[in-house]
Amino acid sequence: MQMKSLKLHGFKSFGKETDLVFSGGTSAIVGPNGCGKSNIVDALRWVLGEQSPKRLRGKNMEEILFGGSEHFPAAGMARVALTLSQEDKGFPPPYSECEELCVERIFYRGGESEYRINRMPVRLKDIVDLFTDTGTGTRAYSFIEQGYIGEIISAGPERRRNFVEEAA
Amino acid sequence: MQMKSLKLHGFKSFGKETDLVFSGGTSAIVGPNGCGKSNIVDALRWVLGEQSPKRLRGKNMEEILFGGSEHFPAAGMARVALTLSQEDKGFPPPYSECEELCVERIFYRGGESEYRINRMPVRLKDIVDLFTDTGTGTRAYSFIEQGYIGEIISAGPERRRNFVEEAA
Amino acid sequence: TKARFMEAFEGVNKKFQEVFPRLFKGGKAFLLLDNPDDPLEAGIEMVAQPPGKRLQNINLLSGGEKSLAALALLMAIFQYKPSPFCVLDEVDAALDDINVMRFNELLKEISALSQFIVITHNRQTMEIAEQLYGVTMQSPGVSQIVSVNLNSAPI
Amino acid sequence: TKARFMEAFEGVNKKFQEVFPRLFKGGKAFLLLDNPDDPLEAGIEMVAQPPGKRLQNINLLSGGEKSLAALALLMAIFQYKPSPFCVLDEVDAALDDINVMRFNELLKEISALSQFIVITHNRQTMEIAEQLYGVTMQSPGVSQIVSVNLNSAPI
Ligand SMILES: Nc1ncnc2c1ncn2[C@@H]1O[C@H](COP(=O)(O)OP(=O)(O)OP(=O)(O)O)[C@@H](O)[C@H]1O
Ligand SMILES: Nc1ncnc2c1ncn2[C@@H]1O[C@H](COP(=O)(O)OP(=O)(O)OP(=O)(O)O)[C@@H](O)[C@H]1O
Ligand SMILES: [Mg+2]
Ligand SMILES: [Mg+2]
Repeated sequence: MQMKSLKLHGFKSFGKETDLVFSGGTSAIVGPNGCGKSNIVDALRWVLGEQSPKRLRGKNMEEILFGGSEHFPAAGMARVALTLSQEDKGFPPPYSECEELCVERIFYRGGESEYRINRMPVRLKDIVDLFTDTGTGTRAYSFIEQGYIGEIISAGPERRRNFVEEAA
Repeated sequence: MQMKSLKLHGFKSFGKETDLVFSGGTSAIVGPNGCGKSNIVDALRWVLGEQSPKRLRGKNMEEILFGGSEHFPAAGMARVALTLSQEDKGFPPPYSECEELCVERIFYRGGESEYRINRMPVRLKDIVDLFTDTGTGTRAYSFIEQGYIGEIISAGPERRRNFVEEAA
Repeated sequence: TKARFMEAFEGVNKKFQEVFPRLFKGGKAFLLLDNPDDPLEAGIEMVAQPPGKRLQNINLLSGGEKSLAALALLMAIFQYKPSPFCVLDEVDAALDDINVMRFNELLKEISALSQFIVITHNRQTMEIAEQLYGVTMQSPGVSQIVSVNLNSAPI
Repeated sequence: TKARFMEAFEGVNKKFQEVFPRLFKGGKAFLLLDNPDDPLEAGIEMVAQPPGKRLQNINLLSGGEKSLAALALLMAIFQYKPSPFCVLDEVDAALDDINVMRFNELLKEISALSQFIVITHNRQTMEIAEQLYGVTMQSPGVSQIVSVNLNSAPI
């Protein structure tokens, strides 16, 4: 499974609609402190089904909504869309005939949420299941957040066990 | 008060007697990962009177003794000597007539310790008092250890208060 | 289940024992269950011996050595059971330039298995990437993506 | 005592409000007692607004912004009540090159007050030092000090 593109709009510091297009191989994301690099990582976790605001570096889900700036008003909704392609085996049912999948997650101020796969409304569970079936999911070792590499050592034997358990 | 030189012998990775001579101004200590830079910081804390092995990144005081390598046997003792000069006001009594002070701390395998100021045997308390009187001591903000800068933020309001209290 | 965890533990341990000497250019390391009689509850200890040094718990290594050992474990788990993609956010922060290079060589190899996204401030790491995305805030407080030229990169 | 702590708190807060905009080239920040009615027990909150962004608890800033804000606090305390010397071990690890430069400019100024020793892997930081000590392990596991030439530094 390959990520083809990631679209962000209204998510954290991405007040303006933004596209990242991946063309295979290793990608490096660079920029000054505070410009939004780790927010892209949060967006990726979120569209994959992350439900814990803590793992998105926040206290509640509302904090992912772009809070506004001098020239841009606060966002009423946050939307992240991830487009994937599956080369060798194809996607799990009911998407086995699809060449591409577009997974979309929307959160409205006030708490409403929408989830879509190829524009069809689905439940959060369907998104989470899709990624679990394809071995993607939010496995602890697929996402090494800023500072986490130090934690693998300092957090001790129990946390390290959880880390390895995800590969079991 | 100025540091003039720091001598290490048998302390952590400094199995061979080593001298750092300071000639005023800012000093930068550089080198590859694991070469011994933070060990120098530990040595400085230790000679200033640090008693908690935890603050020296160890479980017990015995761990500061050079443990040996392929070509060097383990050390039977660790010795750190710090030479200081006091330009404007002079040292506190009974050292008010001294131009320079040499503070020395020795630890023997087995647990024996020796403390000296200008070669005269003193107690640990005398070393700690000397540094408290000169406003040196191991004030939390005189030593920012590796990783600590992140802790000032993550450790929360209580720890931050302790930090500021040291300036009170 | 106990069997499933033990199989993963031994598989990861085997990989870890190969990856560590690759990153450290020598030495050895391995994982230990801190309670071998209770595999379902035991925690995992890491023991390491960088080249020329003594075998010790990784807690006693330097900041950069700990980082590199943790990356060795991560890469071992990844090789044992790859995910389709992997996102690394500034994992090279504590490494000196030589260790960054060694980690990047390994990364290039493992990236054949999966799609890697790395966030970094380090120029060496930028150079091994096949694609580079620059993030800026031209309008204060609002992020956008710009194309990046490594030679003029103001980072 | 309550009076003594409040005096230090207000002195440090005043300095912090000056240092933060220096390091961030704008914006503002201040300290708050989380329980103003109980100064002897209250913890200290940090609120910050980097230029162009909103005022928020520093927990919500990026990794590098948090580092820089913590350094602003540290330098504020130091200016309020300098110690004879100060040892900084890799405090620049999370900073981009521009922020490293800004911190180093401040460091140069404050180093007039006290003797600073900095440990770093960053070349910019090495360049502002008046003395450079290289630590190596030519004999494995044994540290020694060598003289360093910045142009040939293998670090
Ligand atoms: N909901 C939001 N609305 C607007 N801005 C936000 C929101 N959430 C976070 N931010 C801003 O995004 C910035 C942090 O971005 P991020 O953590 O991605 O930085 P970064 O590029 O990873 O930086 P570093 O190199 O320091 O790690 C912060 O300045 C923060 O104020
Ligand atoms: N008692 C001891 N005897 C021998 N070696 C020791 C002893 N204590 C620590 N060491 C070694 O010293 C090394 C760590 O040194 P230190 O923490 O000073 O590294 P560093 O130069 O700060 O590296 P980094 O850049 O990664 O932070 C470790 O490899 C450790 O094994
Ligand atoms: Mg970040
Ligand atoms: Mg160190």
